[in-house]
Amino acid sequence: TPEHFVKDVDGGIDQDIFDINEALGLDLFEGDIRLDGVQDR
Amino acid sequence: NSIIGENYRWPHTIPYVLEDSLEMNAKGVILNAFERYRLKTCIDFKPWTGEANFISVFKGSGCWSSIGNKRVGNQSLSIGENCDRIATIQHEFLHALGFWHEQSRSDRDDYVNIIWDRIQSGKENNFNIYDDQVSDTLNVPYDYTSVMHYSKTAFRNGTEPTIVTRIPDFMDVIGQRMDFSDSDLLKLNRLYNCSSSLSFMDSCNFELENVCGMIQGSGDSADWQRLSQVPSGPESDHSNMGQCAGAGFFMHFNSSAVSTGAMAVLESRTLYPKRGFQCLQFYLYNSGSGSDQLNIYIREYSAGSENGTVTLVEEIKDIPTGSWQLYHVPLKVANKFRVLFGGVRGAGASLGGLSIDDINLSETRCPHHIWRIRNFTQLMGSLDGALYSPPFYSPKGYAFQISLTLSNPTNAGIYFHLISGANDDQLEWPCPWQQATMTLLDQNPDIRQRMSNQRSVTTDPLLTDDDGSYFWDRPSKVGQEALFPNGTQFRRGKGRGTSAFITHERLKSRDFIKGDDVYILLTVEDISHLNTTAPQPVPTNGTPTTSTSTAPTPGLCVNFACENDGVCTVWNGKAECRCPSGDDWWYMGARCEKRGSTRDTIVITASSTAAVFAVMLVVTLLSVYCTRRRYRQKTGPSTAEVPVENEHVF
Repeated sequence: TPEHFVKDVDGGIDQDIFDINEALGLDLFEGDIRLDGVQDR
Repeated sequence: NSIIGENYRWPHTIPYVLEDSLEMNAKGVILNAFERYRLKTCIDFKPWTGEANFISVFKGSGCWSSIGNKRVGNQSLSIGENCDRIATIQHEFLHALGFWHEQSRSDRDDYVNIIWDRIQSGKENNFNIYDDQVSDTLNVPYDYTSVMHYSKTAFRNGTEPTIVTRIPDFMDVIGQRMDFSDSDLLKLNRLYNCSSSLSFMDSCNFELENVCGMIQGSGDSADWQRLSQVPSGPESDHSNMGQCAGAGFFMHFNSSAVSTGAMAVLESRTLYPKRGFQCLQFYLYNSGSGSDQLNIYIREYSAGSENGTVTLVEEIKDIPTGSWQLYHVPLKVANKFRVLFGGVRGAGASLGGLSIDDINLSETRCPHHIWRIRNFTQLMGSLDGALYSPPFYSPKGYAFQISLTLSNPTNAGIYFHLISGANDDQLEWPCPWQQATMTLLDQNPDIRQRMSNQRSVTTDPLLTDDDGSYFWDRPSKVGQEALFPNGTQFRRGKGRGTSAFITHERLKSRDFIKGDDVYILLTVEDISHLNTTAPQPVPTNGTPTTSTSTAPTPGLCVNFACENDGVCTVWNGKAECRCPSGDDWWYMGARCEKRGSTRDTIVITASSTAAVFAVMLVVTLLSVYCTRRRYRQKTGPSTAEVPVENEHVF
């Protein structure tokens, strides 16, 4: 069969939520939570 | 692990807005995620029609949410680039519903060890735990399988895991991003007092003798039998694959005991639809003749027909013999109904009959196609290159194939390919906005307990490949030559998907491989209707809006900043601010710079009332004083004080 002719949208890496946010430089609470003053834990 | 406080709860039906900024694929995946909530919880979602509080899903930077209902009107939830995986969206919406991450529970250290020196500096606070005064475990044990749990590599500063489970078997379980776990659902349904779901209708594995309330049909020539084995097959049920001694039942129609054309009918209990469309799924085993068939009927009850009207919905013929096989039957029933399974003895010789197990009925859409991969275990690790599905056609007529890669030692990959097909001359190219959803089915007998793994790919007609050609252009133009197993030549377009669909470890877990079969469910839907900037709904205060008035027009709003989360909008060609409001407060002013609240109104009302009272009091006192003075003058000292003797009469 011809070589597997594909485009990998993940670039071979299984990126979790926190990896994606970290790569964008986000500094959210526990990685993906937007807190406001009232809710600070 | 939920935030404590009733004020954080959402209504059971959550209003939402999918902002225009969202990628098309993300919009489709979000709607699929809502279907998972509707199937397994009592949480529903509905387009915003002006309710005070709603969730606005937009393409922000990254994937994030707030915790609980913040009651701020427009509550944002970001599904940015690469966040368009169904379990990521389920995760962020669980935050919005009020759930924290699983490993921040107060009893976390009983179950996992945090390796602090492997955490990136400055990120240690992401691993804090919080006591049961601020978060509630809802009396559910610690859940390694939660969709809300960090993975073992979260915030690591090197290659070693930051979380080590005390039970080693769970090391590769934590951080699953496939679907809700049973405990996720238990907590959510407990927090929101769920007792039913919108789209689940019935599930039956025939383990209980009441056979889920199913009844033998009348007027047929044989009965279905509840068995755990048939000499000519199946040797065991499908639910447990014979793993449980003394259990494992299914229903069997012994076609060898009746003559050709004889039928045995098994009727479901009475069912009450809410959405008007259903998907019936079940496993079927044929050990009779190749010409035996299974007919699916619906007995629909309506005012005029007390016994209901029976309608043939599907005839399942040419049933392969010798193995359990999954079937889906789409239904469209709006009134109270029963499903009827009619086994029919075919003309050929029969040594056994038809058996059914693990029936599931839900008000969801059936997949368009099923790719069954047999003898899967031997393929794992031995297959170099890719495994291709048979060719399928989408409802719009596009021919497509799926490819699976199993040779990578860690991950299995999955890709969607357009291929040359019979309708290509009549179709639009590049292929516009067809969303292909590929689901690796967790074959748990109960649909509510399945944690299937799913990925969606959408054909963006403007997407270009590295060589500048349109990615989703006609396969005969941009595709490669390939051959079907029967030697027929065709052209296969470039596949789009992921090499990290699922790890081999997870693939071997749960019921993804059952009876050495794997099922990939495929749906290719036209989602172009999500692309139009449809007019936004009219909020209840009556001010009509259209998306152009609500959607900021880049030019006018660029230099027009609104304060306090106000939203810039264009109205009558001018940029204006739409200010947030709450139950008892609101922002106002041209830039939403002023804050108002009902407390202010009360103060203003009280003070103005007091002022009016004071003024009236002064006026009254003055008038009394003047009146008395005038009265005194009239009756004044001149008369009273003139002596009488000096008076003269003229």
